[in-house]
Amino acid sequence: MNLFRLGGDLAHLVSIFILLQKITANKSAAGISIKTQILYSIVYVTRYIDVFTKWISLYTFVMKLIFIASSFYTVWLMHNTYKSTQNPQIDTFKIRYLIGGSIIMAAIFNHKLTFNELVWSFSIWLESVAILPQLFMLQRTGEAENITVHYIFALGIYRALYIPNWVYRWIFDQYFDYIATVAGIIQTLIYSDFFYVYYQRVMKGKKFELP
Amino acid sequence: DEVEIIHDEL
Repeated sequence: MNLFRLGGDLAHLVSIFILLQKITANKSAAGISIKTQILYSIVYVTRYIDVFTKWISLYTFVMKLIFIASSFYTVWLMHNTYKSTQNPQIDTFKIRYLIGGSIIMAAIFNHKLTFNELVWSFSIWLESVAILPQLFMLQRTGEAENITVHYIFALGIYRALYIPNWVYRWIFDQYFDYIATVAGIIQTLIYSDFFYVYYQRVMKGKKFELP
Repeated sequence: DEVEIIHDEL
């Protein structure tokens, strides 16, 4: 464990907390893409499919359970309790292409042709693009509540911090996973525009509005 | 004897 990775994981936890706090405090899921949330549920279930069968550490065990449970809870809240506050007319990204593309990428780029490795690779590729419906929705709306953009920012920081973590592990641990690294860089690039607008507007105390 | 792949990251 190094500080980049710990920071990334903590940013991930913070993002989940912000999202659930926003939905329950406002009693509204307005501005949040349920499609992105469904994709994250798929990502965590496939990534952590061995959570009960392979022990790494108490830290990873607890975090995995938190990520799986909170993503399902978020989808459940959006689909049931706050269904009427959703924006299906602007949450129109075709996620079948993201899922299909991730299946193809996992079939080509994987560490081993076993079920667990294929679903692991699938989860990595799917995670790299899972934010797209949310960013697409933001673009269609043109502006968003600050709490929503803080959520997206914290989530983006999570994978961005994994990049120096991989550099660190490559230098000091002789560890390198090309699939996680390439997908992680793609994921961070997808956020780059968003990060730029976030910095230009929100950090300077303005409303998040797309130029 | 293949090396088992361990994914220790989240």
